[in-house]
Amino acid sequence: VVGQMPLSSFFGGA
Amino acid sequence: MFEARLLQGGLLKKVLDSIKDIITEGNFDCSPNGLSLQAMDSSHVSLIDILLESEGFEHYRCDRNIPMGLNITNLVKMIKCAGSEDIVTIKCEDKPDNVTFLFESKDNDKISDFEMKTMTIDDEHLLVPDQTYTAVVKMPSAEFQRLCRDMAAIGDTVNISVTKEGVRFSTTGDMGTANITVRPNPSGDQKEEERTEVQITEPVSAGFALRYLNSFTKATPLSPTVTLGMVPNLPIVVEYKIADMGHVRYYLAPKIED
Repeated sequence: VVGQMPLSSFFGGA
Repeated sequence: MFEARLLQGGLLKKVLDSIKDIITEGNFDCSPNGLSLQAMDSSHVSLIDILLESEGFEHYRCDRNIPMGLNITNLVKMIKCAGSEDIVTIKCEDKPDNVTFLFESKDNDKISDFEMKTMTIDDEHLLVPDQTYTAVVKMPSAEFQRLCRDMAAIGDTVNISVTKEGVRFSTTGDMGTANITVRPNPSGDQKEEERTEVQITEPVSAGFALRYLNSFTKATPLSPTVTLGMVPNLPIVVEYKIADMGHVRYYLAPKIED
């Protein structure tokens, strides 16, 4: 399966 | 209150063109430093980050931070009513129910004002770290646009590999494969904006969805060059600098294979 992780899993919340 | 006067109203049209395919609404943050926007697409894999610095405006007044939630589709409709040479003034109160756009023709013979309703947008704000990129590629924006378009004709995902020899873009689809390598050429006779420059600390390679990259290239009219920043296993950043004003940046999560 090829997919993408949401950006929140790379960058923290403000 | 917030009031900002921009001599090149056409710039606003270009900025909106660069985001309208990706987001339908967004919070424009008015602050003493400038006008900024951070918003994710509906699937939360790409992020738009815009900064228009206060110094880039002919007049700029902002007493306190004001979030201005706007429907982008409606905003595009309104800004379309401005001539590309018009001077645009954006005005709102501290807790705005609406925003006023004032368009003045260059010769000052036509003045229009439009009032648009604001909306409350509950969005997730991400903290993008100031990071050192393992690979930075600066290339002509038109070249990158062409390349993404060509790649998308063949496949859905592009693999971007950066080495000190250059940048290799590869894709695979039902009909076959495509590889395009762009080499750095700093010693040529080209003007600075025609050069491709590569700076790396180590080779980096990752796959990205072409659908998003193609949407990002809608920012091409904003800048003659584009900068790609990559770190292994982290989102790519695609940056278009706006001269004397700020930037439009896009972040896109890499493809993962299980």
